[in-house]
Amino acid sequence: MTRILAIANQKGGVGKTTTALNLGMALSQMQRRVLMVDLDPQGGLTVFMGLDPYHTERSSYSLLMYDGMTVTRAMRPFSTGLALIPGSIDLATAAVKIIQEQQPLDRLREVLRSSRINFDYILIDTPPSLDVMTAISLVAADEVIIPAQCHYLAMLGIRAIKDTIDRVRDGMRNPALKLRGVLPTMYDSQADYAQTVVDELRAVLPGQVFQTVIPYDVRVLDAPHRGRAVIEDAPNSPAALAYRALAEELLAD
Amino acid sequence: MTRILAIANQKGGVGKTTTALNLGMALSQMQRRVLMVDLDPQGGLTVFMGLDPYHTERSSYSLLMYDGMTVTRAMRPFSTGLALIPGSIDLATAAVKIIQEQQPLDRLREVLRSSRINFDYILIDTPPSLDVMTAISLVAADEVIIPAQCHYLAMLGIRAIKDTIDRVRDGMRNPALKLRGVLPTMYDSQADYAQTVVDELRAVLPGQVFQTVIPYDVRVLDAPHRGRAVIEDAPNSPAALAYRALAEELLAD
Ligand SMILES: Nc1ncnc2c1ncn2[C@@H]1O[C@H](COP(=O)(O)OP(=O)(O)OP(=O)(O)O)[C@@H](O)[C@H]1O
Ligand SMILES: Nc1ncnc2c1ncn2[C@@H]1O[C@H](COP(=O)(O)OP(=O)(O)OP(=O)(O)O)[C@@H](O)[C@H]1O
Ligand SMILES: [Mg+2]
Ligand SMILES: [Mg+2]
Repeated sequence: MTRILAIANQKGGVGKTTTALNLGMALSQMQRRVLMVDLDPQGGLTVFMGLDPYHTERSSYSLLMYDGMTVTRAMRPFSTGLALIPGSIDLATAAVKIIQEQQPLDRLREVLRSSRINFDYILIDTPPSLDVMTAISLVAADEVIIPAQCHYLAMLGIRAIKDTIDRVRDGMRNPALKLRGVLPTMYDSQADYAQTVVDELRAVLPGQVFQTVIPYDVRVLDAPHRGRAVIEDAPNSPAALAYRALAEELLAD
Repeated sequence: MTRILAIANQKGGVGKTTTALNLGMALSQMQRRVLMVDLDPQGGLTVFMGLDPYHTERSSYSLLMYDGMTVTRAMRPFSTGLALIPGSIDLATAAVKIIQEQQPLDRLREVLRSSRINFDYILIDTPPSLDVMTAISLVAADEVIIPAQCHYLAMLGIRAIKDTIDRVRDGMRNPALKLRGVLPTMYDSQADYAQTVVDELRAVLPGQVFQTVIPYDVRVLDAPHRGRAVIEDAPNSPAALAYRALAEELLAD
């Protein structure tokens, strides 16, 4: 049964896009059919996959706004088992339009669920905000992964996205939505309090924090300059090993 | 003459809040009167200053939404020469209201400019998005500082915020608005391409990139756990020295 996973946290720069990219690749390396969907008007995932969010005609924007657009037509295949629906800068105007015209938020849900048979995992990358695109991803998803940087503001960010998940679920927009897990990211072993933050996450959210912790690893910063994800660019680096461990954790569910 | 500086970049986690906090403190340590304004509904700057954005009655939200609220009543003094107008989670609903009712964006500009005599520097921290709160800060400011993480997506992020600055200036909402500078942040000397990113910024934006580069420094991650900004917590750390150098660069203008 296909799993649709929203990768969400309104805090900026916590590793949402890096997680969507590397988890997606790890799962496809493990023979799963993966679709990634970029819902961020800044299009970081789209850029990391070598496309240009300033110039994508078939994108998540067209999928949201045009009834005639389908998942099959919007997606770009990258290899057997890995495809991307790119983002577009036009998603910013879509968000304003949806707010102003009070349009329903379930268009993405409909099209992904009618296409789900084609994939094992659908990963949705979201922008750093709690507004329209994140709401659309939560209405469309079965489960949520919350990447959380191991820093002082971690719990503040998690609280806000958890409240939003509860509102979407209890407000009946997506009654089956569940939090699959908080993923500690950018764990810097040289920082005095990184372990304190992880311990606190596990204490406050028992059973809701992944075993896997993604370490701070300069190889993640380097990889895009060589046109690759860290999982391909430095497959034995600490971050690559951690993203494969994360994929294994999900496959063991 | 008071300088009103917006700290803006819609890319998440590039050091906007860390810059507002540490530059603000550095300037006040150098005997300037500083007002910091938190326009982010996530309220990171407010949390770093020891307040709670879930419980602030007088905040940037009340300043934007209630005619009777003034800068003097909204601000919290922290020491001679340093004050904060805290953020509030209610800023998220303010943004929706402003979009839906198509309200003007110049309320913050009015109140700050009528209060400017009381301060030497006003620093406005903004959320990771190009929407209402960032627009409000650009209409209110004299100048913009763009913190830019030294990573592959740096130029993409800068292009978007520069376009927005041009639209605000050329669209006559704030004809005098200028870009003071791009600030390279989180420069990790262990990363192969960090220097390449800085070189490219200086090549593509000649004269528009600060001399100062803020290094990646775990002391920045540790400081909030001890209730302090890095500039107080570790005054001789590389990041603290860099933020003081940034303050000197501004004072030399
Ligand atoms: N484990 C890591 N080690 C080092 N750098 C990392 C790691 N994970 C992510 N980064 C870097 O941190 C920056 C932010 O990561 P990323 O863009 O994935 O976060 P995000 O949550 O998607 O950001 P946004 O909120 O802007 O969408 C990127 O430059 C990325 O390369
Ligand atoms: N020079 C640095 N070295 C190490 N860590 C840093 C540095 N500057 C900022 N950080 C850390 O990176 C994280 C993101 O920084 P910050 O919150 O200032 O970015 P931001 O642009 O305000 O994020 P957002 O877009 O979510 O508002 C914080 O945990 C902060 O402590
Ligand atoms: Mg992202
Ligand atoms: Mg911030």
